[in-house]
Amino acid sequence: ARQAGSKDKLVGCAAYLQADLPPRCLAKRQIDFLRQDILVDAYKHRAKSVVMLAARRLGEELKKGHSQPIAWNNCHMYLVKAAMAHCHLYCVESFFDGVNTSETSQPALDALMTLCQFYAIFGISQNKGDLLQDGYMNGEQLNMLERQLIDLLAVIRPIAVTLVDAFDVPDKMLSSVLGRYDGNVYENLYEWAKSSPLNKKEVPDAYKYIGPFLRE
Amino acid sequence: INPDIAEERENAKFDPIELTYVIDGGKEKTERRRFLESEALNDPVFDDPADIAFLTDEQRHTNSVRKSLHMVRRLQEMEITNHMESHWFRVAVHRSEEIALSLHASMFQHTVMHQMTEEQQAYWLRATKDYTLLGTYAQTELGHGTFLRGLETTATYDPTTQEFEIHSPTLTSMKWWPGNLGKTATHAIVAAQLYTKGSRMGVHMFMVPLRSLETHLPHPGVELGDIGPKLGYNNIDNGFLRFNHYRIPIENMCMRHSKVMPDGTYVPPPHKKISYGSMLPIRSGIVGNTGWYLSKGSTIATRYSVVRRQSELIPGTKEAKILDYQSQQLKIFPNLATAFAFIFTGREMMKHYFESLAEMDEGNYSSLPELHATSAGLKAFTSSVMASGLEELRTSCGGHGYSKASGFPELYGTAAPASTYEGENTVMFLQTARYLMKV
Repeated sequence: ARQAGSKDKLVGCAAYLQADLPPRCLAKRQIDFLRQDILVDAYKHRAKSVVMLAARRLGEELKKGHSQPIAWNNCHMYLVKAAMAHCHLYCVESFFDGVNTSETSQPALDALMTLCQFYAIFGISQNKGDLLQDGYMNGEQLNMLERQLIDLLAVIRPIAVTLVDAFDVPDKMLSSVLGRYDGNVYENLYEWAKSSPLNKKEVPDAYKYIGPFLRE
Repeated sequence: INPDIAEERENAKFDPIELTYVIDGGKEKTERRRFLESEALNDPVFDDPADIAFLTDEQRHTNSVRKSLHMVRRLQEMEITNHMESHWFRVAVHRSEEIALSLHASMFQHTVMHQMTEEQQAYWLRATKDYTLLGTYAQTELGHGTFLRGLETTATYDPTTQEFEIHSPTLTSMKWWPGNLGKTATHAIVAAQLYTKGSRMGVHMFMVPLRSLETHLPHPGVELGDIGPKLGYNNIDNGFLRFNHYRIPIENMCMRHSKVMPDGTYVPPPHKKISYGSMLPIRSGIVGNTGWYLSKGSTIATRYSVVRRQSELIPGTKEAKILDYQSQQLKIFPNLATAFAFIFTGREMMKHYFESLAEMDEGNYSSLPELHATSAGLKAFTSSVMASGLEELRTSCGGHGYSKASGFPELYGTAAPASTYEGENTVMFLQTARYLMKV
């Protein structure tokens, strides 16, 4: 934040702090929220605004005469939020970059892009307050965004099992009766329960307490 | 195959292996991973005596060490030195449990490779790679965690004998938490405040022998023990360590970046944060791992949600698959998408790390602050999202998610420590914020 206000050019993952971003979200239709530029710009705007807000709050605390450590401590709420927004942006950009550079069949690529869009849209929906606060997005745009979120659920639903199968985790490594590849859950839950050490005896050791209690 | 899950696969629009190749980074890598996993999963020596849910913690520790040592031998026999291949094999050996002896192959070995001189490495690196000793990384103390400058353990140089005296001056200075420290490790990289010529020079790393290689008994002046049962990691003897004026030779200080000369003169490092370097690969690696933990949780929840049926979505029809309910989709799909997001982010983070490491090996430390800030923040962000995501996925399985049969208790117990180890998350966010304020 300090360097961003100077003439020094920022490089690396904080370069967005100096970037010229649209002052308002450019989405006009629901489908616009599938566009990578619109989604990433929203994350950049959010990160930049909360980082700069934290910097301003820190400056205000210093102007009040607080020492740097006390001023820092008084701004933890803003600082933690700034770091989270910065990291969230990094994840969204990495996901898009990963999908854009992946080589696979078109249906698989489409599935991956859908998940990526869904991840980005869901994150905006979860943090919409940051984007409403300074008017970057308005209520109508958020309604469109959340309708797009719901529409994507229906796209993901039929391929959900295929998507998790792609993680390719063998049953022995997954170690879950519920998550078995063959889906034979209930019969194996029963078998698993029977193998519990408590089931080795019909009458448990605790009967030494149960018996006298019941006979009293 | 359960017909409800078979139906889902019959209607698939693509072959899942296509995405598996993308996730692994190519068909050849997938095939190699599968080969290594099959070597581990089909080796009867790696079978557990019973489902781990039914074993005591002591049985789990013994079983885990047994498997780990066989794993070391198999890795040597197969001549696997590639980090990723080794990781795949280790994960397959330990299945849902934390990998035993993982600190030996990661932070312990990393410190030897990157913080010791070539002369020091001539001995210690061979011993580390040959496993003629078992190492761990002892930094955290009972009363001190992420704030390294607050560590109390001392290493006081004595020029008359050319030795360091390692000491735990207070109760809170005991080393507390390191994996396999309690009962398994024979050596540790110990983080201690260096004192020489009466001055404190800050935290430095020391190679400290803890147990006899003949009897496995702790050396005189070294007190060791297990810290007891935990939320997870119950196959691992996370330990405590207390020193009582224990002496090690001058050669055991990691001297690649800063040095103590025989007369006690101190030579400082080129960059003040260079000694924190061992944290960076671990934090960077955690990012991708959070994606893998979420992928497991998503796999369990999604498959179960097409087998489980509950209530009538349309009155008078068969009970619906619970994945057909929008509320269930809203619990699972964000976590499924996040799993992919974190896998890709982890890949990007590791790329960033290796690029910066190459620069630092050439003497260029300019990327260190950004790498430090990015790895700290992303470790915190991904691990906190993952932990809450796993809880949401567990509850998406209803009551059965509470059973250890679901895999969620072990998965959560193994994954959740990432929020507090290698730097508590809020402290990590504040480190990233400090960098963001500066730039």
